[in-house]
Formats: sequence, structure tokens, C-alpha cells
Amino acid sequence: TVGAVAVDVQGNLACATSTGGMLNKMEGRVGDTACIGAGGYADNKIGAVSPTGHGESILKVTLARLILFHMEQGKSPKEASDLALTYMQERVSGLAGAVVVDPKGTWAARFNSRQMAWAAAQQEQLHYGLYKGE
Amino acid sequence: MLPVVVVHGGAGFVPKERDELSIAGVQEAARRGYAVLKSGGSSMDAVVEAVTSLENNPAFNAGRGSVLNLKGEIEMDALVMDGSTLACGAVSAVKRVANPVCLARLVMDKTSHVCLTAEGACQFAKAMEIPEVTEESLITDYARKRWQDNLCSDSNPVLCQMGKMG
Repeated sequence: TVGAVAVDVQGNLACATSTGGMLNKMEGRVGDTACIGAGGYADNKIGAVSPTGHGESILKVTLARLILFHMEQGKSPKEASDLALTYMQERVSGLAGAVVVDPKGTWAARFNSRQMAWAAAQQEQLHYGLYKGE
Repeated sequence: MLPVVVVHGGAGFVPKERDELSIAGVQEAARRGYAVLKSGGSSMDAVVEAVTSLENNPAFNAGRGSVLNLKGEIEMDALVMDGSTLACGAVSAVKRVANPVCLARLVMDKTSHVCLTAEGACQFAKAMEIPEVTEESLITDYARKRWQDNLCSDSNPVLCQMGKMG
């Protein structure tokens, strides 16, 4: 799965997610990626999210919207992502990650899986990582 | 407003020998998305540009490089959402399209629907004059090897999926 979130100079937010699915999936299986609210969500008033991970688990907790729910309650993108990912792991044992931005351009790339390749570009600087803490 | 783009290449296990490919791929996607923002493009243009770059990169499991289903075929899903209007578009189980994210954007821009699936999505792609590509062109040697290595002997489709990442 791959995805992106962005804020443009006018303060508009957007998200996109795309996937080839899951290895050896049943024919016709659809995971979270095509489902608005689970595999992605964007609202100028709150933020934008593109998640990745175990699709069935992401669907069960509507992960993208859950992260934005926590942001609506005043959490930062990082805090909101960690809360939602922890909830998902505890409730349905799923591993996942997400990239998140808020309307001010504050961003986060968080995951509870072993790895997640990510990169962020802002103010002419490129940030990136693969393992936790990078 | 300081424009920003953040991309990911999937959560899960990346073999050591593919570390650098993955990092280089997400860096390139972020650069491309950011270039769009810097030139005054919209956030929607930026995320589609970034994800298209990742779909075209065989190091990632989307577009070219997608994993194979039990039948050894590719079925892809994608979505886009515009935070200014809450407009959104998605496709699921789509085949023979190089960039599903572009098709999802067309669903958002050109139809009154949110999601088109399977054969209907493929017919919509044809109607939108999206070039059809061969399935072979989307399948990498790495994806085929993983598929062959992970075929379950009991062929129970539910058990086969336990613990696997999307």
C-alpha cells in the first residue's frame, strides 16, 4: 500500500491511497483502501490521513476517521495517530501506520508495525525514515 | 500557509536488500508532490502526483509491483479525497490499469458516485480513455516469487490470510 497527504498554499487538504491488496488474498477481496473513512479521509477543518496496514483491522476501527476524531478532540497528529493505532492493536490486533497532516501543516508519520517507509517535504526540507524513531 | 506533503510506502516488513529502494522511492514521491505544491498546484494534484510515482515504482505494492491474489492475478484499490469539499472517489478490484489513483480521481471528478468496482471500474476506465495495460506489465518477478513462496498447501483462503499485511 502507498499513500500521501498534503496541504497546499491555500490551506486545502487532500489524501490519496493506493494498494495492490494483500498477498494471496481471495479473489474479490477489498480491504480498507477503497473505503472512505477507513483507507483515507480529508477534511479542511480537521486534517487528512492516509493509513496502511492490515486492511480488515483498519476497516473495523475506521482508522482514518478515528485518527481525525482524536484530532477534533484537540490531539496533535502524532498523539491522535498513536491513540488510534494503539486502540486498533488492542481491539483487533492489527498492525498499521498512517501519514497525517492538520490544517496548519503539522504532520506525523506513525506506525506500530516493524517498518513503514515514509517521507515528508516542507520548507525545502526532506524528512524520511523506515524504522521507529527515524 | 506552509505547503507540505507526506507519503508512505506501506507498513510491514521490508527485506534488508530492499531498504534503499523503499527509502529512495518515498523520497522521490515526496519531492514530486512538493514540486507540485511549490508551483502553486493543489493538494489534490500533489497527492495524486506522489501516489502515481509510488504506483509506478516496482519497489512498492501498488500499481506495478502489486501483490498477487490466490489466482496469481492483480486486483487493485485506490481512493482520493478533497478536504475542501469532501468530494471523494475510489475504485476497487480494478485490473489492467497502471495508475488506479488517477482512475479514483476521475470517479470523483466525472461521476456522481464515490466508488466503482471490478468490471464496472474497468469499463469506466475505458470510457475515460485510460490506456489498458497488460497484467504482465504490472507483475514483477519479486511479486511472483512471493506469491509462489506463500501459496498455502491447504488452500484455505481464510487461513492463508491470517497475519498478512495489506
